[in-house]
Amino acid sequence: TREQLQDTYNNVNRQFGILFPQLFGGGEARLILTGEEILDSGIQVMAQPPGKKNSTIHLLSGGEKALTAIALVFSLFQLNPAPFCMLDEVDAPLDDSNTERFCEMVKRMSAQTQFLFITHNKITMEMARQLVGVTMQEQGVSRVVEVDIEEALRMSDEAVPA
Amino acid sequence: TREQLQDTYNNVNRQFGILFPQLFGGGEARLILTGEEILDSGIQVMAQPPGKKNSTIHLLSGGEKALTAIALVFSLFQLNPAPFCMLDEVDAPLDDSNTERFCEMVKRMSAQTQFLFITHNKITMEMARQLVGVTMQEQGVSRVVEVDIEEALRMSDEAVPA
Amino acid sequence: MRLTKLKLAGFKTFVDPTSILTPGQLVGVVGPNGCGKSNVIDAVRWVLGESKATALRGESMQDVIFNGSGQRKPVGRASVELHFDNSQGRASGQWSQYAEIAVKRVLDRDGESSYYINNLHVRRRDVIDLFMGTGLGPRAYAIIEQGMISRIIEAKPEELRFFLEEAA
Amino acid sequence: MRLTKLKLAGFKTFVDPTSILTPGQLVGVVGPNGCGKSNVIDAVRWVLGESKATALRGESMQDVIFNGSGQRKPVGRASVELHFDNSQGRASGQWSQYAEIAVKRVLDRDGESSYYINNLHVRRRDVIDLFMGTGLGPRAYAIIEQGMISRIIEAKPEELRFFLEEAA
Ligand SMILES: Nc1ncnc2c1ncn2[C@@H]1O[C@H](COP(=O)(O)OP(=O)(O)OP(=O)(O)O)[C@@H](O)[C@H]1O
Ligand SMILES: Nc1ncnc2c1ncn2[C@@H]1O[C@H](COP(=O)(O)OP(=O)(O)OP(=O)(O)O)[C@@H](O)[C@H]1O
Ligand SMILES: [Mg+2]
Ligand SMILES: [Mg+2]
Repeated sequence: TREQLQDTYNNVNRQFGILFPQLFGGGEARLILTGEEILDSGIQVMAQPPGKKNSTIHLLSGGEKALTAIALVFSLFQLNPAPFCMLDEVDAPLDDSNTERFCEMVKRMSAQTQFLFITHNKITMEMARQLVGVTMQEQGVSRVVEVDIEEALRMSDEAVPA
Repeated sequence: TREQLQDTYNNVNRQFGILFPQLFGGGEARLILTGEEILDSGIQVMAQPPGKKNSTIHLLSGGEKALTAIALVFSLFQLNPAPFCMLDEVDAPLDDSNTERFCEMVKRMSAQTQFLFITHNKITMEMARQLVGVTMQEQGVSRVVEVDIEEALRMSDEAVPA
Repeated sequence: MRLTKLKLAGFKTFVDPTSILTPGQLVGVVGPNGCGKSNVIDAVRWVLGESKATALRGESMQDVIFNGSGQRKPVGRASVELHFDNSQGRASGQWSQYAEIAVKRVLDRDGESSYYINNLHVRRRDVIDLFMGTGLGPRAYAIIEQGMISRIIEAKPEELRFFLEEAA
Repeated sequence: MRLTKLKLAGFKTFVDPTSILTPGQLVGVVGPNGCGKSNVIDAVRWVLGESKATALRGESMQDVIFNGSGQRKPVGRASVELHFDNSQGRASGQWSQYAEIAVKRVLDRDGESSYYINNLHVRRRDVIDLFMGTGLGPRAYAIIEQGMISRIIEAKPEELRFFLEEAA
């Protein structure tokens, strides 16, 4: 219904405006409706990293785009926390300082939502309470082992046996 | 002309068959023509990482796809070395052992071709003979500085000033 | 409704019965390229009702069944089961009374998929309804596939609306 | 034809005249997110004749001209120049006699682009011909943009043919 969608839009937009500067260490972002009537209009993202001019998301860098998208997804989450969240290497384009802010935010949100995240990044591995290692000791067959951070780092070094 | 295209196809396919196992530490790959007549047929990639069954490239993992694409691009290079090659974070999806094999290959090819590569990965930074640091001490304005590997690693840590 | 366990058998590279326990709130999944990490995410989306083979990187739905490797022969069945802790009774409808909810999907090479909730045979629709509006459908915002994160904001304005409607 | 120097001014975030010297064969480019690394690649593709604004992440070609920042006003002109070492005389046609080749492109906010080779005003076509068949056109296989590597092999079979024709 119309009120529901309008409410959701307002809430997500407000959350997005809060989470974006937390992830970027400053700047601002918001959603924009492309039409008059909410029931049939599209949604555009405007994002302004700290110290830059407001730009359409196409001009943003690879890392800035990923971080902006993370802020948007987490805004949807705050509104309606799903039972769990699965992230597949979303930290790949991020530099170290953005990865650290991303991890801070995930840790805060984990009070309400369970996170399962796939990563090759040491900083992200360190925030995990539990590390699940997936290996292929037997070629083409996946097995799961419990690992600690040292073993996890070694796994990335371990080639899949040729 | 037809002979030229057939020659190029045969050469690239042969090179691809050589470079793929070097990058993956085994396995095999080849190109397949989708039509009878080379002048109007498309090209498909078949790739089989070590120990796996031959598959269409859609089933491959993120890292396997990137490494297969690198093998293909470098095959085109071997045939017709361009004056230089620019790579923008092609190592982002790779684990450490694949990154090391990628660097080995780039070093070998650098005897003939100049490489400029953007990376956040310490292993790839270490293969550079020269490191160009891009910073934004003044917000929104890029500056270039010469850096060594220690400074380069610190740069990734340095947030763009909020 | 926290996820407490995933059980896979015959699903992509998880040919042997495999259990992944997830007791905590922050679970990292690590390992070399091509070892099967993203296949775990595909398994979750499959159980939640994904019906398009291409969304699971296959050409037909049978591509999720273990297809053989250097030393192993293909198998004939894939099965994935998710276990949820529902001690707070937040699952919708008739399922709110159970302390644990187990959702399962099974596919044979020559047949259709079958779905189960707590070992009761259900329709696909029942699994979708169980998670309706929680952001956890097969393609909703709670599961971000590899390489997709930036495409979310590059999406056309109409597509972004879809995410919003899911959260409403 | 090794690249020895890049000179940028007013191009995207490189508002101040900037020179990047590239004496070696293995040049790494590093720095935090959003600092301008991919803008360097955009600058190279622009000089080589890229005519589609969207391929440079812009809406119109004027988007390559520095558009202002927190403290700085927008400027009116973008200019990028590439210097090549041609001591082996491998450049094609009339340019083979020069020991150094400098290719430049300049754009004003209210005008068209102009191209120069060794400070002689040329057409875009002349720049394209200079690099024809070397894999170095604005969109050929020698320059791999961010996030594009995997899309090369996911491309449709007809698109893969384009790469092959460029190498032929
Ligand atoms: N039905 C199947 N039977 C056997 N193997 C399969 C099947 N489907 C996919 N695979 C294999 O699974 C592998 C991909 O695994 P996956 O995408 O999970 O890797 P990953 O751990 O995510 O790696 P990366 O770190 O590179 O993203 C491929 O090598 C593919 O051949
Ligand atoms: N014409 C312009 N004027 C001013 N700034 C611009 C212009 N065009 C692009 N930008 C800015 O350039 C930045 C993007 O830079 P770039 O893509 O080179 O980053 P990067 O160093 O590659 O980062 P990453 O590591 O995240 O990929 C954006 O923040 C964008 O706002
Ligand atoms: Mg993966
Ligand atoms: Mg970039």
